[in-house]
Amino acid sequence: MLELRLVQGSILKKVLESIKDLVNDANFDFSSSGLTLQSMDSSHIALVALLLKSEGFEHYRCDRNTSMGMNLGNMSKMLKCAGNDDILTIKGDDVSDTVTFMFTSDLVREIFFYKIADFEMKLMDIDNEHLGIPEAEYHAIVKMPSAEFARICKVLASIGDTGDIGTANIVLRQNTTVDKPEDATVIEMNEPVSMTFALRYMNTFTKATPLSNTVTISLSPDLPVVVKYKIAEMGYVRFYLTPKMEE
Amino acid sequence: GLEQSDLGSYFMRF
Repeated sequence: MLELRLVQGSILKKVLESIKDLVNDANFDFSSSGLTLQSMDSSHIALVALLLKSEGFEHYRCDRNTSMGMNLGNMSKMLKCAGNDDILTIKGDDVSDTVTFMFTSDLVREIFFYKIADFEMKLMDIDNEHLGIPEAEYHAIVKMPSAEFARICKVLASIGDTGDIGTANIVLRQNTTVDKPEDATVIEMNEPVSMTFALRYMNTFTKATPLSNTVTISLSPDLPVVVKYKIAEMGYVRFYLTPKMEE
Repeated sequence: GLEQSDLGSYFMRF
């Protein structure tokens, strides 16, 4: 028996929008501590790791560890049927090969338009390869406004990486003299680090911008970069990307 | 040129 209720159903919608362009099919792993997902893109150079802790759900019942394979494109289509203010309930069981998403509008504010919609989606068998990602010390950790990071990635990608139209150089300095803490740029540097990454992937990661006002980018020369979007009170979406290096 | 390695060369597969 699996039953989860998320008052802010829009969180799962945003999670799906942030990962569906990177990964087509993925296993959602449910345990008593929460919902996790780990999946690589088809070229195996980028990885997404999701955590939604059980405490972040209004109701969370998971009698035994369950893994559900879902097509993220189809799941996104179903979640798009939910209003942004809808409460989302996910239901599953051990015998059927389907998962049910139920959307209910807020009873208090929409008392005259009370609505329940449910969508049943077929599950699939996915042979998911898991990677063990150890905790690591990073040379540099940058915490900055997520919208600013998205803008920088977009601008650089539009200029391109061939040098045909010229070059772009963006310097981001630490800035903590801001009214709101989420507007700060904080650079923790233990050692200088210089790395090259595929902007196409970075741009895909920035689809997670609506999930968090800030993003944390952790860099070490011998490790994939980690781009982390914290989901308030619930967990995170983390993206890993291998660096481009001289062969 | 610049090349990208598989994630498996950084993290352990299981």
